[in-house]
Amino acid sequence: TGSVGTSVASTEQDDLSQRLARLRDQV
Amino acid sequence: MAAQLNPIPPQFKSLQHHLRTAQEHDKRDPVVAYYCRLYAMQTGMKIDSKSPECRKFLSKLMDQLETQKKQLGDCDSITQEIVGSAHVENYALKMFLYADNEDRAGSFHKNMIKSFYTASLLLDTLSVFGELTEENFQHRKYARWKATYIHNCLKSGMTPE
Repeated sequence: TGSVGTSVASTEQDDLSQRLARLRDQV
Repeated sequence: MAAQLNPIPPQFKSLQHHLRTAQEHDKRDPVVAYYCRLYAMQTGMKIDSKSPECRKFLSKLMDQLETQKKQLGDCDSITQEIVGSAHVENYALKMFLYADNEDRAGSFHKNMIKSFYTASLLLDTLSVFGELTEENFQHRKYARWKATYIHNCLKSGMTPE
């Protein structure tokens, strides 16, 4: 479950990075 | 107006003043409010975007930013960051000049302390657009020092020099 948890956290982190990039029209 | 995000995780304590400045400017100057939140978002992600409480906080902050961007629509200061940068810089320098003029006139009061401090926070915000210019770096340093110095003088009953 540890690796699943890490994977979820990493996906959410990526999601925030992508949203930030979209917000700033950097994608 | 965007609601205040509470509670702020301890890791983001250093951002609380920028977020408060954002809230204070939601009506007065929404562009300034937007970039203060963007600064908090960007800096917050660098500090901690992994712990559940910080991710939750940042996610809510991002919701606010996305909503605010939609509300501001086609405003040039939002769609073109170079225009936004000039807007925030002008606003910060106006606030700095107001406080500096009061200082030089020997008029020391809470409002001018707050203006010095807010100017320094807004100059922090300029870092979302890239590295600060040497001039802005010096203004920020001076404004923060002056705010602390005058605050301490008034608190201890001394007259600032």
